[in-house]
Amino acid sequence: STVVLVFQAPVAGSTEKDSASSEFKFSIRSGDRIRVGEAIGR
Amino acid sequence: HRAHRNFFMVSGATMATILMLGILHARRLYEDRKLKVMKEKGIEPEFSPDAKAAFLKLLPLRSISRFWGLFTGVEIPTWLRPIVYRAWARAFHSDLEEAALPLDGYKSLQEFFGRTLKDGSRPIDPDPHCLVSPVDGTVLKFGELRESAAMIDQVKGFSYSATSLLGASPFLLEDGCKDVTDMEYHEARSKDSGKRSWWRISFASPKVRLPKTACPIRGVFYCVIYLKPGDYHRVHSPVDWHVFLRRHFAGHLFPVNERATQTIRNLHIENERVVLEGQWDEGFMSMAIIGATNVGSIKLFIEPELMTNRPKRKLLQTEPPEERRYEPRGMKLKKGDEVAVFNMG
Repeated sequence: STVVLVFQAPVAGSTEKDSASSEFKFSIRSGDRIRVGEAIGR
Repeated sequence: HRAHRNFFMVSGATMATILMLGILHARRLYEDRKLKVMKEKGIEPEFSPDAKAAFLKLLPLRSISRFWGLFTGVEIPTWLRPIVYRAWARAFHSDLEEAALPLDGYKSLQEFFGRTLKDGSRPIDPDPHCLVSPVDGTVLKFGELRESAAMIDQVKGFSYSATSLLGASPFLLEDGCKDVTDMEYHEARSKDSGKRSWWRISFASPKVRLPKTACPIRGVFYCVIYLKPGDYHRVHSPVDWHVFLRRHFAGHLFPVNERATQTIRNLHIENERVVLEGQWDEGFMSMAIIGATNVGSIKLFIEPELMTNRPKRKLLQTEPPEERRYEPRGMKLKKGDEVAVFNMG
C-alpha cells in the first residue's frame, strides 16, 4: 500500500525578514525507512 | 498396467509444475539481484512495462482481494495464533514487540495486520514547524512540483499528474496566499472550478508580487511513502490541519510493490484510494491513501461508515470519485492523530 502527501509550504524568497528559516526543506532521502511521527521536512 | 501408466503421468505433471515454478523463482531472484546491483551503482530503475503487468490487468484482482480478506478474516484457534503471527513476522520482518496486545489476543490475521502499537512506540517529532510521516514505510519519491502540470514521479521515465491523483476539481484560491476560512473554502468549491485551478495560481503566485511582508510565497511539495506487508499499517496525521473534503476513487487493485511501480502505468491513479483534502497553517494539505491487492480496504476513523473494496461494479475509467464534504467546519486533526487503517482484503 502507498500514501502520497501533496501540500503547500513556504519556498525560498518568502518574507524578507527570515526567508532562509521559513523555507520548507525535506529532511529525508529516497529509499529511507521512515516511521510514524518522524519528521520528513521542516 | 493402466494404473502404473497413470502414476507416471501424474508424477510427471507434478515434476513439470515444480520445475516450472523453480525456474520462475530463480528468474525472479536473478532480476531482483540485478536490480539491487543497479541501485548500488546509483542507477535508478526505469519504467519498463512488461507482459506480466499486462497479464495482471486480465486477472480478477478485486475478487482475489476480497477472497483474501475473507480468508484472513477467519478466526484462528487461540493456541495457533502466536505460531501464525510469528511466522508472518519472520516472513515480512514485523516487530512483534510493539504490538499493543499479546499475540493470542488477535482473533484473525486480518486483526493482527491492523494492530495498534504499545503507547509511546511512535513519538511525534516535537518541532512545531515540522511535517511528520503519516505512516511507517519507505520513502519512494519526494520533491517540489514545479511545472504547471504538477507531475509526480512514479519511477524514472514515467510520472503522473497530481491533479489526477487528488481529483479533477482542485480547490480555487483567488490570490494564492490569503488564509481561507472553511466557509470561503466551501464557497470557492461550489463555484465552477473549471476556470483556473489553484495549481497554476500557486505556481503563478511567485510572479504575482504581493506585499512581501504580507505573506510567504508558497510552493507545492509531494512525498510518496510505500508500506511493505510487514509494516505497521495505520495512517496518522502528518500535521495539525482541517480536513474539508474526502474523495473515494473505486479503482483497480494492482499490487503496488517496487516491481509494479516500474511496470504498471499510472499505478497510483488506477488503484482504489481515499483522498483527504484540507488546509494547514501553510496552505493546502492533502493525503492520498492508496490500496493494493492484498490491502484493498481503507477504513477511515473520521468516517467509519465509508466502505471501500466493494464488490465489482462496471468501473468506467472516467468515473468521478465519490465525494463528501465534512460540514460545517471540516474535521480538525492534530499531528499524530490516527486517521485510517489499511485492512487486508
